[in-house]
Amino acid sequence: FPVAPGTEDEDKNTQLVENYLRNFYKFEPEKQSPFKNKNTNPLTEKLKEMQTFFGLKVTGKPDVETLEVMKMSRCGVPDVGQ
Amino acid sequence: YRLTEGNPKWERKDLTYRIVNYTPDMNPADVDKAIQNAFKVWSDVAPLTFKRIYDGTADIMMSFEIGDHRDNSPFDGPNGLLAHAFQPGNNIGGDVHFDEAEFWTKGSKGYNLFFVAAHELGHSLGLSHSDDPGALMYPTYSYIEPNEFRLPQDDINGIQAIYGQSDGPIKPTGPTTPVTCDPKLTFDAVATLRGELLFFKDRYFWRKHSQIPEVELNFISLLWPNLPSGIQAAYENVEKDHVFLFKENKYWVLNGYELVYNHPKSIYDLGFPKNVKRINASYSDENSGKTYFFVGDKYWRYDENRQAMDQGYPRKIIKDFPGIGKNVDAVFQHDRYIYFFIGNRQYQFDPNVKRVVSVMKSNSWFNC
Repeated sequence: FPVAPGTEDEDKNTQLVENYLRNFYKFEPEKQSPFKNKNTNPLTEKLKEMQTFFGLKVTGKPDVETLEVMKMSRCGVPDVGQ
Repeated sequence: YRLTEGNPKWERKDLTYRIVNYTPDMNPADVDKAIQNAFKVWSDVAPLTFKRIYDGTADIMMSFEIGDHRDNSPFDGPNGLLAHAFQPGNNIGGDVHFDEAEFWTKGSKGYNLFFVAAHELGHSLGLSHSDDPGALMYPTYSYIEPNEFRLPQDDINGIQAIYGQSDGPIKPTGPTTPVTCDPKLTFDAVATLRGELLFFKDRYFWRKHSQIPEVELNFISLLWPNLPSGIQAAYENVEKDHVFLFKENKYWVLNGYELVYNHPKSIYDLGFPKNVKRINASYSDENSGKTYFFVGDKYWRYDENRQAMDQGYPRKIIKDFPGIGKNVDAVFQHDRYIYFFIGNRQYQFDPNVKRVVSVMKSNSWFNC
């Protein structure tokens, strides 16, 4: 089947967001407990943390501004913890 | 500022560093200078000394590395990750690695080694990333003219929280990031640009669109690496789709967001006498094609069609703009009003009745 337009970009963005949060915000999806409250999405929570840090609108979604910041050149040291 | 988790710090104040290798992008002497200046940023404000050694193991080992360099933090090729550093400690502790896949420079092209080194050394000394967008320890890269660089106050507070104040008799202070809703906020210049408002202050500018409630604070260098900080006056010529930006006796021209010329022009080409050293504020009336330049307590009028100053100027500001004294910080025209900024106040002036009709806070456009 042909790939629907935009799907490739969306996949790239999802990958970007996950890698970014993994590198700089201790996002570890594989370590999430299956018994955790299903109402809170760990990725959304980490995105909110990142958006708060950068003074962005806190939406918990990878909106245009958030993706722009994630694409900026930066220091490789995590923003939280070590 | 934020300290590294667990508050690691060096117990000694006399530290050593070694430049292990060089990037082929730069002259080795320029690398040495950039690194030396980066250390000086911190030794100027904290009781720390850094001595360069050429052999053996230094406290802070600085090297250019590529891809996976076996420290569990691989680099990713051009752009993205630029460098990283390790918190104070033995062995790899304190070490700084630069991604060799980047193009390193001493200027504004590529990535400026001095800034990146100074930022990474902040980590080597125990600082984590700051959420102050003006701080050196903010995680994203932005360029500032190295000669204009002064360590921001946020970083000074951070390093002094770890090591105390510097031993020198003068206690250094640094610039602070402007706060959008600060009631004492003042501006250097204001201009319209294709329906947006640009408010300039130090090395920052705010973008505001009348239809969008949010306001955006950016570094001037983010959009225009060749522009200086501290723009003193600005105006838009809607007809030509140009924005003119002034600092001291020079001006730059934007077409949309692009710089029209790489080099600034002289204000004397516009017809100012040599005793005018800078322009405080300016706006252009798109209906009449006249541009107004405010200098001290006088103003000049420039005819955009004839491209010459009008005769009979300068005139006293107070004579033709009653209620507006001297030293206008910024001015722009919007709809039928002229908005003058003086200190933390903004005067809405109606040119038809020639009087101030309203006085507001300078940042009233920011929906604070």
